[in-house]
Amino acid sequence: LPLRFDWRDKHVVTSVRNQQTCGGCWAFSVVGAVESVRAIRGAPLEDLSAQQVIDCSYSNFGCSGGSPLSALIWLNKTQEKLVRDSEYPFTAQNGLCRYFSRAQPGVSIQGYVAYDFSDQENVMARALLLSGPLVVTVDAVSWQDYLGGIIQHHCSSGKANHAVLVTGFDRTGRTPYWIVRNSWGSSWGVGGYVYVRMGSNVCGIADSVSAVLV
Amino acid sequence: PSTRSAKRRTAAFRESLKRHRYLNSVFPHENATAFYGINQFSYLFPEEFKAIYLRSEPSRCPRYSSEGQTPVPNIS
Repeated sequence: LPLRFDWRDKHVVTSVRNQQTCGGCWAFSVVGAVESVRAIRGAPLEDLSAQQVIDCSYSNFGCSGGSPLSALIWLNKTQEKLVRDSEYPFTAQNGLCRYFSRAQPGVSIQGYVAYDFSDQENVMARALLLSGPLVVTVDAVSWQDYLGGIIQHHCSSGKANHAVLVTGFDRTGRTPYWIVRNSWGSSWGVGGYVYVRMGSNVCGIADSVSAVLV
Repeated sequence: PSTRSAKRRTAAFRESLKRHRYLNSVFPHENATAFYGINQFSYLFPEEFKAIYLRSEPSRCPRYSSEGQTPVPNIS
């Protein structure tokens, strides 16, 4: 493993989004992974529609909540093509699912994998290198007050309530950490990102980890 | 109603300040540890914050096992 790796350095991570008062973190994390993996495969980096996933993923509850794994199962099963964010913009509320013609350009996924990597965060880091940014769920109760630094305490594993995107890791210092993109706007945390200690499953970051295949 | 709402926001903000003091007081000398303080969510009570922003449902995934994985051969 390299000491430091961040997919942002390869220019394949879109900018931080803001879910506003919509509980759609699960959709933003999944769409973020699709955007990045598609760009890693050589396509242009584009914002895709989280609103489409919020409105159309019938196994979830839109802005009232959902699970990234259910969204991935839905994307894989229906082969729904994600359209550009500009085609289906974010409204921060539930809406009726809009359907597009088959000719409409969009991105469908070829599959996904989901694993519990607790106690195996080195393997998780390898998965990040091989597959692209990873969708994870975390206990983010204490993130309400986060300003910066590496989260090492004040959260639990096995109590996930938020979904985010891991874009990289840094092991150059005394405390290795994951680099995590949140969806609460760029004024939160470190430009919209949060650092979580690596190696002790802090906040349950390794409990439920998904990678997308595009 | 606006006065009631303002009072509620002030109460939430006061509670946030207390919480920041506590969060920053535990393990203060730990290397590069996180720091906590006023941000856009400080006017919310924790239960309000949770109800609005923490809406991801947990899911159980199989434990990753390297057994049964076929190593990729060395190819160019």
